Amino acid sequence: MATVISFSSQKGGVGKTTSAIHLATAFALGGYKTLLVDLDPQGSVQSALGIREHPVQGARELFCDPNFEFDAVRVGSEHKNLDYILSNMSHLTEEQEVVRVASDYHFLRERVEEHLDARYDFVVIDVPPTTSPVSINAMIASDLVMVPLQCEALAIKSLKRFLLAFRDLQNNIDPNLRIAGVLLTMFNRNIRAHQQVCKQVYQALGESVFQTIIPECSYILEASAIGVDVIKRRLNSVGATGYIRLANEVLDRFELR
Amino acid sequence: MATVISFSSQKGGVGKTTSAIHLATAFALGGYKTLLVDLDPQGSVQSALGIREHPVQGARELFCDPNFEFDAVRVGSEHKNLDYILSNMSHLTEEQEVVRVASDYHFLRERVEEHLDARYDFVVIDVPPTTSPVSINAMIASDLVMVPLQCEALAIKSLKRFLLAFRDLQNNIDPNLRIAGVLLTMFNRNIRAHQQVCKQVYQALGESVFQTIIPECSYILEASAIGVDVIKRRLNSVGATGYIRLANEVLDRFELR
Ligand SMILES: Nc1ncnc2c1ncn2[C@@H]1O[C@H](COP(=O)(O)OP(=O)(O)OP(=O)(O)O)[C@@H](O)[C@H]1O
Ligand SMILES: Nc1ncnc2c1ncn2[C@@H]1O[C@H](COP(=O)(O)OP(=O)(O)OP(=O)(O)O)[C@@H](O)[C@H]1O
Ligand SMILES: [Mg+2]
Ligand SMILES: [Mg+2]
Repeated sequence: MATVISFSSQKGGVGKTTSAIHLATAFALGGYKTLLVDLDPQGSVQSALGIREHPVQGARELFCDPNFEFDAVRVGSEHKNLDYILSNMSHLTEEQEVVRVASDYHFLRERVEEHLDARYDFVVIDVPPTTSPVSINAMIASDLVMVPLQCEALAIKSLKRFLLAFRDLQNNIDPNLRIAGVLLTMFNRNIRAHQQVCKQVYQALGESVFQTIIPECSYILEASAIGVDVIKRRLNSVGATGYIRLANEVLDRFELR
Repeated sequence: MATVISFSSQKGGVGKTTSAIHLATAFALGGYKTLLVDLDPQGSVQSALGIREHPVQGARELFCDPNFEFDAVRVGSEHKNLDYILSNMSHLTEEQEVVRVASDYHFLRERVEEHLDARYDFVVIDVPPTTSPVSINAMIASDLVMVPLQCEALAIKSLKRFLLAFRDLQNNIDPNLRIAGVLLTMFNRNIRAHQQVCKQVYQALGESVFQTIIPECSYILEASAIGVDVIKRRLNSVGATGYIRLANEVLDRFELR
């Protein structure tokens, strides 16, 4: 029985892709069989990991192929416990094909249960920064919806807006939807506004904020520039240790060991 | 006859909202009657400008009200030459209502010609980080589509992907679509990767990159934290002078004076 985790937020550039890649990698290093799925038409997972060949099959077949064959879409990584399903929706017509199928908000959940549940301990999903049908599919398919929040001054406003949109999803689409927690990212302790944001978020949400805060880490930028994850690039960097700590916190908090 | 400008990109957090706000403000200070329209359900324009009251009418009426009354939707600013149409799509159902109307990709263009053309010199549009029907509407309604590109190492890959999606739009939706230019944002001359990105983008695209590069500027963050634009906050900052230079470059390059 796989635990499905997605990173969701309407705001762009907050660390969704970075978090999905590194949480998945940390689980794989910890011995859990993990699948990372990229549902963003931008295909940021492929760019950040420096995967050159364009995937022949991927997220599009996951949604649009009635005879979906898992082994044809699965892309292996250098970790034996980590596989990918990459995004192959770079053409507008492909993206629109997926959006049409995704109008059934429970579609992905059924696909995951049918094809992925028995093969993996964790399925981690990266989504685009929208409340599009694809993003809604990912939330409904998830056991844990994690909300990355960049520690900038406007973060509180964008969080309020996201929580409002999330309540709409609960009222209109699926009352069982739950947020697993808010993850503070790109925290720089020398910037006063960041400390204030952290304090305000903890005061407002308390328990539903992950203890682990991901610091701003230049090695994360460096690693993605050369197409590797930061754990491989610099194991003792604050970025690498941050995501390893997060993986441990998720395992403990939700009793998944 | 208004010149319509939109900032478009699939990647999140690259400076679309910041650029839309500051280009519009610079035009207004330069004596041009300007309207800033926020089509992003996140409503970042309102947050960044510290506008407290939630707009009663806004982007939703622009799309969904058959008896659209411009004066009921227009929000004034402290500049006599600058007005806003704010985003009032914070509920999922409101956003989906707009997306339904936006399936006619030429809808916004007609609305602009009918209601806004005669009143303004410039209409500047902020859009969400997607290729959704709303974003496509904004591109088709625009005379100039500007593509902000953050100077990070993956910028080239996300630019390639955007240009691919743009070509799809030209082939499938509107052959007259043109990109006015790429705008490099958040440039930090002390980061080697930023200099390399700049060099590569100029080599690849030459003329279609704006001469003006917007530097990384902490006053931009500070200004949005207190809900003002950076031109007001700190006129001699690199952020303020950057966007004023950009406004002048747009006026000269496209002979709009
Ligand atoms: N902790 C960090 N420290 C420094 N840079 C970071 C950190 N996390 C992410 N970044 C950088 O910030 C940028 C945005 O991150 P990322 O692409 O993961 O965000 P996103 O939310 O997935 O964006 P999008 O909305 O486009 O999907 C990237 O350049 C990434 O390398
Ligand atoms: N030149 C700059 N220097 C420093 N910070 C900047 C600069 N431009 C934008 N920012 C900051 O970067 C963050 C992202 O910018 P912005 O919200 O304008 O991007 P966006 O592309 O509109 O994001 P979204 O994809 O969510 O719509 C904001 O916190 C903003 O204040
Ligand atoms: Mg991403
Ligand atoms: Mg924005």
